[in-house]
Amino acid sequence: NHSRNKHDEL
Amino acid sequence: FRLLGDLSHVIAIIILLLKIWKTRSCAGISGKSQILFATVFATRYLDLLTTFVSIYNTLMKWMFLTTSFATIYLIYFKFRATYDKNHDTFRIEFLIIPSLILALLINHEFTVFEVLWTYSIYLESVAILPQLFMVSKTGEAESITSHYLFALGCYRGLYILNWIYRYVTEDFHDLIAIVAGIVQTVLYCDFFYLYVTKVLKGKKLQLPA
Repeated sequence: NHSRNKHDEL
Repeated sequence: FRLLGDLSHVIAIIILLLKIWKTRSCAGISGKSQILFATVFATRYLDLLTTFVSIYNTLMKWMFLTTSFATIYLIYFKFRATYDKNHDTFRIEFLIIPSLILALLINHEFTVFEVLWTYSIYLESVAILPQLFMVSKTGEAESITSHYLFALGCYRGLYILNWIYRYVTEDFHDLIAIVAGIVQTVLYCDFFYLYVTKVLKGKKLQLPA
């Protein structure tokens, strides 16, 4: 979940 | 905040490309900073291959990748003759190697993708130094170059607000990105000061002797 959140940002 | 941050990032890149294209010259622009930014995007957006977030996300990532390589092409090939090589003398290995070592030591997970992502975050935070070094060496910057730097500096600053907002509303935070983002924004502070006190008043950005 943590990494899913991260890919969201640029 | 994130949208504003992204927009300000896009505007920065467009300003830079337009400046080079319209004046047919990349004088005053650090090719080394641009190489670092392209490295940042190339190592961070590897997730394009593995994770789909949204069309917006995918388009933006591709845009940052293509424009950063296009900028390098303009500086080192098309308008090579105008590139200010003698003033672009920052040693980028001093940024690349420590960022890589730090990424290997401090990361969320010791995997190739994760270390490269972390590396891109660390490298991004210092990637502007060759450009700032160049401005300090020549003692001045064209107005258009200062607008570029201002938009680029705003982007990470706005991301900090986004991270505060996300922490409050989603309880999500990423310490690596936050600390690096703060470092990155702090590096621009001196420039922000000069931008507000000089460029916005119609003067050229000139460093005090």
